[in-house]
Amino acid sequence: GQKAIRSEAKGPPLTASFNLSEYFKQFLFPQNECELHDFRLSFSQLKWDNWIVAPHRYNPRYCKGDCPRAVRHRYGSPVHTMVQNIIYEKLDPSVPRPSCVPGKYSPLSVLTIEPDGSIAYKEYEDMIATRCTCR
Amino acid sequence: SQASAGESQAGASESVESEADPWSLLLPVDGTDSSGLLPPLFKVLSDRRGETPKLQPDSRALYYMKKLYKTYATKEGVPKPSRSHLYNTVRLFSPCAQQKQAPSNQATGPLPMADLLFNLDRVTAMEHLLKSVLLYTLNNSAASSSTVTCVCDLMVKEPMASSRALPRAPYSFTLKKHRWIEIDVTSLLQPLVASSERSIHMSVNFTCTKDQAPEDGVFNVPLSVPPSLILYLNDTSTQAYHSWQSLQSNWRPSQHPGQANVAARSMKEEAAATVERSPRHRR
Repeated sequence: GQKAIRSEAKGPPLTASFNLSEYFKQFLFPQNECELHDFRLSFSQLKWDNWIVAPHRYNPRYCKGDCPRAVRHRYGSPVHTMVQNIIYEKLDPSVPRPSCVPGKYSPLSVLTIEPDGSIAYKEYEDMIATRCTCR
Repeated sequence: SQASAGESQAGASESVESEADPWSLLLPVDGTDSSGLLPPLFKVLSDRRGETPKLQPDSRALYYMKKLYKTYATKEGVPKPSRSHLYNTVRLFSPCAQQKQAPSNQATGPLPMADLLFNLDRVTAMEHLLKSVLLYTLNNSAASSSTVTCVCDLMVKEPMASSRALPRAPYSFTLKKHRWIEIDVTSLLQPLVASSERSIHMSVNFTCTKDQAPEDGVFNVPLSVPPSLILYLNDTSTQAYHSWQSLQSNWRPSQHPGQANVAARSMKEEAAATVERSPRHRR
């Protein structure tokens, strides 16, 4: 780096802070990093409120954003994700980058009126995303 | 991210409002079978396509089930982790048509012998019965503080007349404190539900006496008949949530305890060996 700095010294005097902030930017997490987003759906929108007594609204959530390069510990991604990242960056950009997808779900409890007039409380598996991961 | 969520929400609601029928959102454009596309809950509801329930449930039954829902789930519909039960389905049935009421006379106690017919068609083959109760609502005129001891005779008339009565365990309850009275009928219904019997005809007879004044003879329990039948079921299908599975998935069971122990021991030996080898660590 000595040569580079010396050669730059001849150019216009750049403030060290500008270089440093540019330099550190590459290590910041991407602005639109992979994370969980809300999407509140009301059952009356789908005209199901005649049948569903509770809950009134359903928020399935979803995952959206770019996967940063350092996914290992932040997203609990498997080692394969880093391999795929390197392939995309160094070998073949037609291989997609790791994607931001849900990694954990929670069930949804629903209270419904049945066609015969009986009432049912049921718990449906995997209806709400609770955590995102990069895969 | 809130802004983007807002955008996606606004976008979706516009598209929902713009469509006369929201079903077009959910059903495949080429009209093929939607079962593979829709989650089980949406599939069940899309089959009812905007109809309204022909039979409305009893308001007291609905009130009871709403209280049960609030006990088990949050406002967003997420099951509370505190729940310790194994059932993931609870069904409340009101009697179809109350059969002829046997005349109430001294012999049958204060409540007329109630003939009840329940149609359990909604119970699927994958739903296994864990517990069932008859639920009586106490009229609010029952606000007396007297303690009452009741004996309940319950007989199943169909499909096979089994005059097996419930073990006459007397049910004693203080009227003032109870809004509901639950009579456990699991032992009687278990074989019927297990044999996929879906129409159950039973008769119930309550005989109650006041604890303080048994000499007054039978006591007129102000129960609002007819009772509802509640089934606590474990739905074993893949669409249902199995809490014990999620407990297990958090706890990583070893393939074989012995095998896991061997692995642990060898790792320990390995670690001890490396410590021995490097002099620095020994210090």
